[in-house]
Amino acid sequence: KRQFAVMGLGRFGSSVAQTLHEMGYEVLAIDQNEERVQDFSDKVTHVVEADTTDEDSLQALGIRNFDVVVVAIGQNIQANMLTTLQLKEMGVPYIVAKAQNALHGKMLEKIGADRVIYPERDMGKRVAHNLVSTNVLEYIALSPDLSMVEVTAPKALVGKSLLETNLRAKYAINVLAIKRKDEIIVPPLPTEKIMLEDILIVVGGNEGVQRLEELE
Amino acid sequence: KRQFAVMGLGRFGSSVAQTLHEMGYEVLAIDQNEERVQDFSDKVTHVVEADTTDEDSLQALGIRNFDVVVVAIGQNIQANMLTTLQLKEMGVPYIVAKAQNALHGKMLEKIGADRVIYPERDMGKRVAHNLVSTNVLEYIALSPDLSMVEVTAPKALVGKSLLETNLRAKYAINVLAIKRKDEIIVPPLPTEKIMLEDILIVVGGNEGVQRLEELE
Ligand SMILES: Nc1ncnc2c1ncn2[C@@H]1O[C@H](COP(=O)(O)OP(=O)(O)OP(=O)(O)O)[C@@H](O)[C@H]1O
Ligand SMILES: Nc1ncnc2c1ncn2[C@@H]1O[C@H](COP(=O)(O)OP(=O)(O)OP(=O)(O)O)[C@@H](O)[C@H]1O
Repeated sequence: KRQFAVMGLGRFGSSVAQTLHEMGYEVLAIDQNEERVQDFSDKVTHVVEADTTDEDSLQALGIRNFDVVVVAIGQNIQANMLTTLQLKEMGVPYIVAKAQNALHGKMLEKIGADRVIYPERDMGKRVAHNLVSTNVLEYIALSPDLSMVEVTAPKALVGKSLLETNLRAKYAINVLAIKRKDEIIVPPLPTEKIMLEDILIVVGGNEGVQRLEELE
Repeated sequence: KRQFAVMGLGRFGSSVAQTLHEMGYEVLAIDQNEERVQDFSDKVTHVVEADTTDEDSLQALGIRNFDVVVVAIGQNIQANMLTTLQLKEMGVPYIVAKAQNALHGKMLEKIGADRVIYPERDMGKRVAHNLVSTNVLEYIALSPDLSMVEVTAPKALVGKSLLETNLRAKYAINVLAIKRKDEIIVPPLPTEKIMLEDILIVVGGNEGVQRLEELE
């Protein structure tokens, strides 16, 4: 199984490290800030306090043995780039780096990042699209033609089983899950009856999804 | 057409504002930092320098006339929360707020945010899933227990119909759509055969989704 190192435990880096850990992968998490290292000590396999711009520290950590290193240092563009360059020179096979802006991202590609991430910029676009498309609870464009929507169950459907509502045939949509108070039913059986205040998580082509959104 | 205001022009806020503008919507962008306001002056309809925690400034801006306000102030959790509270008290119909962490997010919901965003955290999860499986093209966490993944069809499934793969029973996942070259099949019939290079868009509980991601 591949080994991952994550450098920089801000909101993005810590999320990458924690998610990898939860999925069962070995993660070495590194930050120069002692407090952040402490807070993270029980969340992944190993956490180390180090300055990743320091070549000796990188050597000591055996960083060249990692399959993937994620450079999640944010505000300090210089440290972010210097770290990326050092990792490239040490022969790390796959380097992911977070960029502050388009120019920073271009430079990262030039100095050896295999993949550049723009978390805030990409989420900003997604949120903007969400806000524009609909008033429903959540909208995610899964692809240009396919969307996922969370809607409170239209009264017209309450009391009917999923099979009876015939949503698949009528709107070409698929009910992935039903949220009912604190529980989530996934996948719901065709016999599941829709109740008042249920939240339906549905997916389908854009037209069918929109017609469901407009149902009373 | 709805009017939007975005408060805080960091990487996330400026991306929201710019994307809305590019989609043809009126955007009022606000930041207390003069330099950021200057840099943004030609990017959206209106940019204003103001402290959004100041009630008088909000009144003067006519903020209650906006349909949606996005609070994209980051590091200053107090300013972020105070701004959100003021917007709620002024009757803004839909408030989106960016949270630094889960606790901050909970508080934002309690004080009136209609939607809370975790850009770095969500992108961190997405990147982690992308790194784990080269088959994974896209990963979105739909809720704490439910995720959507786009994967290239594992060779183990090629040539089988959806019914034969028995994904629903084996992994508790649901194939929402199949992308094949330029076409998208949604929803796919149980008889649909999976072909080489198909891209499967699936949804399900986290464990089942991960097991599919790891299939060769
Ligand atoms: N040279 C370095 N070596 C190790 N860690 C570093 C170095 N420089 C910065 N860091 C760490 O990187 C982490 C993330 O950086 P920072 O908080 O500036 O970025 P950010 O873009 O605001 O992060 P995010 O948006 O992911 O929260 C910090 O915890 C910081 O201590
Ligand atoms: N009270 C306030 N009124 C107006 N703008 C504010 C206020 N407080 C902070 N801001 C602005 O909010 C913007 C975003 O805040 P900050 O840079 O701290 O967040 P961030 O989480 O690092 O942002 P991002 O990750 O989106 O880049 C800054 O440009 C800052 O000037």
